[in-house]
Amino acid sequence: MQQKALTSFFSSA
Amino acid sequence: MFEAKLTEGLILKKIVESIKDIVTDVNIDISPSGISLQAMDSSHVALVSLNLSMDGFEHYRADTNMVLGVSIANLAKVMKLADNNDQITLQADQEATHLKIIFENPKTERTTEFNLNLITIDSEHLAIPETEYSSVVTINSGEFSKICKELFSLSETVQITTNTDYVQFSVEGEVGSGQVRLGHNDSEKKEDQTILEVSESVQQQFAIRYLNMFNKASTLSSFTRLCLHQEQPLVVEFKIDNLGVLKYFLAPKISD
Repeated sequence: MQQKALTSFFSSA
Repeated sequence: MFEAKLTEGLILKKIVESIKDIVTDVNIDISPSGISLQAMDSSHVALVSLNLSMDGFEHYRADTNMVLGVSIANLAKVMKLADNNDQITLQADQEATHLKIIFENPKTERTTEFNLNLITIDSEHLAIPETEYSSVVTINSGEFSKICKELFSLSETVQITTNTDYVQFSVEGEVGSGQVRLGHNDSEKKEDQTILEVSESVQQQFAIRYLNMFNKASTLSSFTRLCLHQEQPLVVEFKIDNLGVLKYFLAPKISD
C-alpha cells in the first residue's frame, strides 16, 4: 500500500 | 504590538502537547482577529491547522498581522514551566526577535516569564479548498482514541468505512483481521453519542500511527469529528470550546 502525500491533494498557497 | 491573555492557560499547554510530535518549526500567524497556524509534518503526510478566535481570550490586541516563527519543541519545554491553573499571556513587539510568555497564578501569586527566541522559517503554505465532506462522523474523543490505540497493536493501517448505518474501523494484519463498528447513536447521554452524517459512503485507508498522534488533542474536546471524502484527505477535528478549532489533515494510503 502506498502512502499519498498531502501535496498531491492541496496546492501551495 | 501583540498581546493575548488566556485565562485557562492549560488549553494552550494542551495544544502545544497535541502538535509537538507532528510538527517541529511553525510560523504562528497573528492577526487582529485571532491566532492561527498551519504546518505539515516532515514527510508531508499530515498537516496541523489551528484557529483561535480573539473572542476566546480575556484580553487580545494585535495592531497588525505578524508572523512569529517558533520551534514547537522549545515552546513545549517552556510550557512545562506553566502550572495547570496558570493564566498565560503572549506578547511580541513589531519586528520581534522573541515571544514573551508569561505564566501567572493569581491564587499562589507566582509569576513566570520566558522570552522564547523566534526563528525564521521558510515553510510551504498549502491552500486547502472548501470541501463538502460526504461523511461526517462525530464520536466521543476518548473512545476514538482507544479504538485507534488498540487497533495499532494489531495493524499499521486502518480502513475507515462509512455508510448511513455505521462507521467501521477495520484492520488486517499478521495477527488476523477484524473491525470495530459503531452505529448511529443519539442516546440521551451525550458522551455516548455517535452521530453519522453520511450523504455518500466512503472507504479509505490511513496510517494509524498518525491518528494516535492526533488523538493527543482528545483532552481538548469531548468529541472528535471525522470528515471524509473519497477523493480527499481525512480531517480529524477537535473543537475547543469558545476559543476555536484544531484540525489535522491526513493523506490516505492507496492500494498499489
